[in-house]
Amino acid sequence: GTPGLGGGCYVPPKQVWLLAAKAKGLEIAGTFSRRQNQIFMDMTFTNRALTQLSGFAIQLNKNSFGIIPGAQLNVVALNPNQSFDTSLPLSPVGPIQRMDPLTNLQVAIKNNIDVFYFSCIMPIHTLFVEDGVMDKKIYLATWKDISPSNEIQYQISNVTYNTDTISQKLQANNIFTIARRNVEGQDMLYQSLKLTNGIWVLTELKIMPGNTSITLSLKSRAVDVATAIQQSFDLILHN
Amino acid sequence: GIDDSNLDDSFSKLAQTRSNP
Repeated sequence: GTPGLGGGCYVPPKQVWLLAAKAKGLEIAGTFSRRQNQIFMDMTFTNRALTQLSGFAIQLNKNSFGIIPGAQLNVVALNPNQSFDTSLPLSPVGPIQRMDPLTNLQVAIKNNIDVFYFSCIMPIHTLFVEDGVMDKKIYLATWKDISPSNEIQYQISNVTYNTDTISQKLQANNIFTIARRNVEGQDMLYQSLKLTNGIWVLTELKIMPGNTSITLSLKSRAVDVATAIQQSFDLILHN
Repeated sequence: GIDDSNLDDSFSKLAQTRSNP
């Protein structure tokens, strides 16, 4: 399957995670995606060594969201200059250890030559689950219940989409608009999302017609996720 | 059942209070 199709979740371009020069000829480029209710680590393995590379396996260190491989790594033996694309399903059911940044993943890759290590950052929107629509009553009660001192506000600039498109793009990434109001020409979107570990986040977007800067307000009982959530809005609304 | 008009009103009120900084 093509990454990103199906759910319409935003998939960042692959980045080189492991340099061949640092891994005896093994290069790994990768990204993260979410499709069919599952997270994937989409990777391209390239053999830049002069001999065959084989016997690949992967291990993830403990991380903030308990992400572990949901299957064995499937990479064939690679001849020199050969590349292979693989998609590793991930499951959020492993042991938890807080990482900094929050969605940092430490990865170990073994092959017939050696073991190599790298880290990469999971875009947090791949952890937004499909059943993240909060009941309207609960939203209103929770919004009231969380103290204004726990509200975090961000400006997101250079957003060129209109309110409908903003709502659709966010929804494609499991950020759900549960109410929309217009007050004196200003659109207010009330939205919810839920992370794989059950943490709910309530957001409000203020959109002024003709103004490309929009205001994101965020309330959650777990404020630690705020920065990563803001970054996900930023990413989704600029792609 | 759930009184939706009441909920709608609550969101309108929330939006009203939040629209002015």
